[in-house]
Amino acid sequence: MITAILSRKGGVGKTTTSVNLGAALAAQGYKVLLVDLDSQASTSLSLGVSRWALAPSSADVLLNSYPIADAIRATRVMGLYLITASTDLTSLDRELGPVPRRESLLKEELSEVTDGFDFVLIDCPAFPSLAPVNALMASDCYIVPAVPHFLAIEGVRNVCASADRLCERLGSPTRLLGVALTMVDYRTRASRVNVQQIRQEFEERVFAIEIRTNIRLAEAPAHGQTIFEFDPKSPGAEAYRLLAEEFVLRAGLM
Amino acid sequence: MITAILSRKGGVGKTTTSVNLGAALAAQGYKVLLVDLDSQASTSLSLGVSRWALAPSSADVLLNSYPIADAIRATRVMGLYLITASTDLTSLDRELGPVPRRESLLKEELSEVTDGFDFVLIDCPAFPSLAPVNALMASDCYIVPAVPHFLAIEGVRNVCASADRLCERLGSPTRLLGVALTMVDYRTRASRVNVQQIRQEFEERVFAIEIRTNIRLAEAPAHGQTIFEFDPKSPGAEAYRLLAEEFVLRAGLM
Ligand SMILES: Nc1ncnc2c1ncn2[C@@H]1O[C@H](COP(=O)(O)OP(=O)(O)OP(=O)(O)O)[C@@H](O)[C@H]1O
Ligand SMILES: Nc1ncnc2c1ncn2[C@@H]1O[C@H](COP(=O)(O)OP(=O)(O)OP(=O)(O)O)[C@@H](O)[C@H]1O
Ligand SMILES: [Mg+2]
Ligand SMILES: [Mg+2]
Repeated sequence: MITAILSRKGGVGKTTTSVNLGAALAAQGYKVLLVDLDSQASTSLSLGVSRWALAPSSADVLLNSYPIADAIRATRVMGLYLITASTDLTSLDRELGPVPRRESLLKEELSEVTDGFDFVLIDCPAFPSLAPVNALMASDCYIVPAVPHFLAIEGVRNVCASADRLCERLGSPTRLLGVALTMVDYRTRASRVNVQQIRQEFEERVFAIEIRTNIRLAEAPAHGQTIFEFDPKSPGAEAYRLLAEEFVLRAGLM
Repeated sequence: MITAILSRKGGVGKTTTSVNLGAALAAQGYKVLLVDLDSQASTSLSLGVSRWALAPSSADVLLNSYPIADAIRATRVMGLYLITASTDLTSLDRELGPVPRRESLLKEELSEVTDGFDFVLIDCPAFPSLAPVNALMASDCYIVPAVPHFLAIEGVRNVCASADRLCERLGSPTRLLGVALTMVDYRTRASRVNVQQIRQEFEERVFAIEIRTNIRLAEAPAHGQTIFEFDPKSPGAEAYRLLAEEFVLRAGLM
């Protein structure tokens, strides 16, 4: 099953969720492929790949016909594999502009390798642009991470509406798997009100498991580690373990 | 003076800084224009414009030759004016792709109205794409908001290097005015270490004033208010007042 991690709003935990959900699924024994489509290469850096060792990356696969199977690399985490990103992705929109079927290049490439994996997670730059559109077309479903702040809630409505419209137009059956609440901080009344608002509006489409603010999640990438390597007993590690269990349940119901 | 608020990393406080720095400068008696170039229209929503009342917006000015002077609207804040954004900006890259001098359209448009303002601040989507490039070309300087987390620090190095290279290539004198530390949280050692690291690396190019995490800054946009209208005695309001003073000092030294 292929899942795109999408949002319109920046800094809501797309990378943190891709890396740690992926690692939690691998810890359960699944074989997982992470595809980094963001030119910042945050997922790649979070897994310890040096900025100078990013090639061959998803940019080479999409722009230079590099064989996708050769772009897959193992990580230190058993069962977790990675296709890195690189800054070359910044020219994706310009270079693929005139190419026919430009929205489904990733879908065609991934179809060659996905049989070997139980789950594929795609970390995207902010929606919309060609990279997240490719991810959406290549995926069976998508997850929208959201921080319970006013500016991010506006973004959730927006991305779900645009993604569904786009899939209809391009004839893709990709559906919302769920909205994942991240950086939840119950110290303030406003946060509680915002969480309630999102749950009332999106109902069962919001994951039951919430990821609370936990600074260890922000520290782990500096060491090139997932939260399970960096601080396995932290609340952040526990939250992503539970999120992975709910993810598998929801996937089974697709 | 025209300033672009830029970052490669998402969710680092570009919108929060545009709105509240703008409002603080207006409170000091300056006439300020905010230009919203992000298709999320976060700055517009933060100032109370309804999502259904965004037109005419910066998209109409850039894509439909709408007269820029007529797109300027007053806000409830004395001395603070706004050009809204709209979702039409999502097609900027595609529609302006073949247009010659596409990087300097905003510069040409803004030059007609900037004499009437002391300061212009431009809120951008994540760098790089055509909107932030237009903002950079139109600006005298740029500010990079940064959260003292590993993933955001990587982004600061990245955006400064790309912006400087781009300005050289396109012959624009735009310079870095400063890196503004936002969502600083001194409860953890890692944050202190990250702040130190940014200050050591960027030295005097980092604003002395830091914006600490203050949930009132995240709540104000829900009410369509700046922090000075919503909670003028909050630490967030005080921090942006001081940042505005340092901004004026740095601007004077340009
Ligand atoms: N639950 C959490 N608690 C504390 N910090 C978090 C949490 N989740 C993410 N972070 C931190 O918040 C910042 C934003 O998260 P992240 O980079 O994963 O978001 P993103 O949506 O991928 O951002 P971008 O839009 O730049 O791709 C990062 O510095 C990350 O380390
Ligand atoms: N100092 C602060 N303390 C607490 N919350 C903050 C602070 N600054 C910004 N926020 C909140 O953090 C979130 C990210 O900030 P903001 O939206 O301004 O970032 P951005 O860089 O404009 O994001 P995007 O990449 O989506 O444009 C918002 O929900 C905002 O309300
Ligand atoms: Mg990311
Ligand atoms: Mg913004």
